[in-house]
Amino acid sequence: MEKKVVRICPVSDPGTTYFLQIAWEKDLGAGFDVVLSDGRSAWTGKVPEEDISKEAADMEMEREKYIGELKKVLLFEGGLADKYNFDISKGGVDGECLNFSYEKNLKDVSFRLGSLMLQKVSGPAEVISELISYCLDCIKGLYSKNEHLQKENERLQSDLDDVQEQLQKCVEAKEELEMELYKRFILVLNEKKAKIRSLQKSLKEVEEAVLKTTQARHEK
Amino acid sequence: MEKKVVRICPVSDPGTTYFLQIAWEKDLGAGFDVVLSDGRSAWTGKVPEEDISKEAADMEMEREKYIGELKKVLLFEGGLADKYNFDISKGGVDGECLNFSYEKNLKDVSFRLGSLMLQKVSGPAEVISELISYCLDCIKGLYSKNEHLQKENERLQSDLDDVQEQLQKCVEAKEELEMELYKRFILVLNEKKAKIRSLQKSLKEVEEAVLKTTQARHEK
Amino acid sequence: SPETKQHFACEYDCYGDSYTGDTDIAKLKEVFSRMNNFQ
Repeated sequence: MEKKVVRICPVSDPGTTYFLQIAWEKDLGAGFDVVLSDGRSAWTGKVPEEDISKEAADMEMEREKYIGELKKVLLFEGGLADKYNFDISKGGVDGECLNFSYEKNLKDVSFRLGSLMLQKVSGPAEVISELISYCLDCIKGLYSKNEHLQKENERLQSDLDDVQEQLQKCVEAKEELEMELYKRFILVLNEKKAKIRSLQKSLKEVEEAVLKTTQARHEK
Repeated sequence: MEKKVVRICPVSDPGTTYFLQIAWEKDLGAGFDVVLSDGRSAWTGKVPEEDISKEAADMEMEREKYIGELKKVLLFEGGLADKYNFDISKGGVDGECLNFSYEKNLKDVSFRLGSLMLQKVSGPAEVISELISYCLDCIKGLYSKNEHLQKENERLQSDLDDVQEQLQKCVEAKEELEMELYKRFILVLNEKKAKIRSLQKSLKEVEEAVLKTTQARHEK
Repeated sequence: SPETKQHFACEYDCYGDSYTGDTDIAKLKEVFSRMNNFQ
């Protein structure tokens, strides 16, 4: 079962804070349970799947689009882009019933997204306790995830530093390799050039000696 | 102001859940405020700095060590290593006062860490509302921090993948460079060796020709 | 012996590379690997 607890202030009583808990199985569109509390009393209600379909049809809105709007208004998934209002009006003897409604604000007009009657709970302490317990469990889970992400973050940073160091070393090693190979090549190549010069010199000397001898014999 | 809300069950009434809120400025040892609620009523109290010092002295425990124990028992900072108990006993007319005590469990003995009288709050709804609001703010903050860490982790992972790819390319480039240089060196060196072989052949031919000529003249 | 020394001096340079025999990657790598602590 999925849950979300949000804080709302009704437009007709903006000074009072209410806590709205929505609970659903897998998909909000399949229906959801509502719990509303002001920290003293608690009211509960249900919105079944058929009511969601009926509301969307009445509004001439595609069902999926309507569910998207419900998520934005009831689960605060919309961010700050759209504006939504809530209202509460008490009914019945000693406010046993509560009419809870929610609407979307456009520029100059608001249109009602939905409403339902909530029944006052006879034992609010238990409902409020469960609500607080759910919040504490959320905190614990988030804190745990936070620690895990933090550790993961540190591991990734450490790995990144290591690989960057390896890359730096590789770049330096590549430059060093090039330098070392050229140095060695030059020495070996120069040995060959020295040998070539030496042979060329020997050949020239022999050829000159033969020429001198030939010239001397002709003169003789 | 720092706060922590935890869930406790008193040993004398383990079926009832209470919510304990501890609030302090910077250092718990400078004193702290206590709020206790069962979701219906709320009780508050204060533990000033002097009482902390007195309690530590009575226990013949170093003050810092005692504060450490307080953090473990009241803020649940100890993990599962140590075991702590809480107890609540109502007092006054209509349970207006509450004696709240906390102790540490060792193998066969428990020793009391502290206790205080809490006064019932006349307007518990406000206190409970604030407690729930604080929890929701914690959730929002942790969720936001988690999103930030998640994004940070994704960025680090992406950077790590990039740098690992660069490292791989560098290693391959280094191997390719080595191979290319050797290929070129070999071509140049073998050119010089061919030249050397050619010169040695020419020199040998000239020397042989001179030898033949010299031999022929001697015979003549 | 001096004769062997003379023979190798004619055939190989001071780094052990043949003056006349074509080289390849393996031979050149071996020559280079012997060339440490040189100017």
